[in-house]
Amino acid sequence: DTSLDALRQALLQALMDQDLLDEHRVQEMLAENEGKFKGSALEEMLNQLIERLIEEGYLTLREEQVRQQQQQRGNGNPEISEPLPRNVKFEVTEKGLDFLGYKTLRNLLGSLGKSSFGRHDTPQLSTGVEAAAASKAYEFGDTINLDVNTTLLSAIQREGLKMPLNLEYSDLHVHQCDYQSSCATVVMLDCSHSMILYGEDRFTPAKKVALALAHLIRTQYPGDALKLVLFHDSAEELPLAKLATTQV
Amino acid sequence: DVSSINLGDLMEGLSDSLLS
Repeated sequence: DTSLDALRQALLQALMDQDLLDEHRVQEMLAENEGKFKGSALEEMLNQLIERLIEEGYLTLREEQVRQQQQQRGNGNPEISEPLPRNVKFEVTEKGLDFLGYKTLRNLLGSLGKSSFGRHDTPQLSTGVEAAAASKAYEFGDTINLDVNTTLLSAIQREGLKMPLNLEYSDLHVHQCDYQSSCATVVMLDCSHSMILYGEDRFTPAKKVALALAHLIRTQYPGDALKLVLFHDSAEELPLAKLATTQV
Repeated sequence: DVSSINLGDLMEGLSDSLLS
């Protein structure tokens, strides 16, 4: 449900979960408005929060076209009908999606303790390890980043320590660097009926993992290609921007 | 006070609703 009412409801729940608002205060604000939500200080507060989320670029609003059927209501009837209710929906922006991806990734990997050495950032300290790869004999086509020490040592071993030192082609050695490659990843997301079988939602957790994985790949491995595929009776490519709003 | 609420924390609290 992407209606504004659903958003207000979710906001209220989030505020209460984070102890920013308690049940008592909610009742108080409603009571000030004769128990009605519409026009209450609570509605005003939630609207202000939605405005802030929009200003900061996390969400956008769009107005859906009112159904044709409703527009035709009262056709040929000169009397003025009641104004139709506005059908405003919200959408998560790319910034919002990026933020959710980051948070989901942090939650998935955030419970790391200190175990073996890896690449995940932790609050702990460790000694640095910088692997210096051995140099190799120069071959045509190699980048000429000469390892001068090994080159001279090779010449000395062959010719003995004398001046002038005669360098042969086979003496040349070059530094080796880590070779980094890019890779392509396709994430396949199952949205078949079994994902919501027996009323249990297995799709949302899977979607969160996909979102976190997408965030990890996009931020840690620039140059990688990432595509999402949604499969059910058939399969189709899913744009990353649509991931958050995809449902079974 | 609405302006004192951290939007990042709020978005995190909203994530379950926004993603489901």
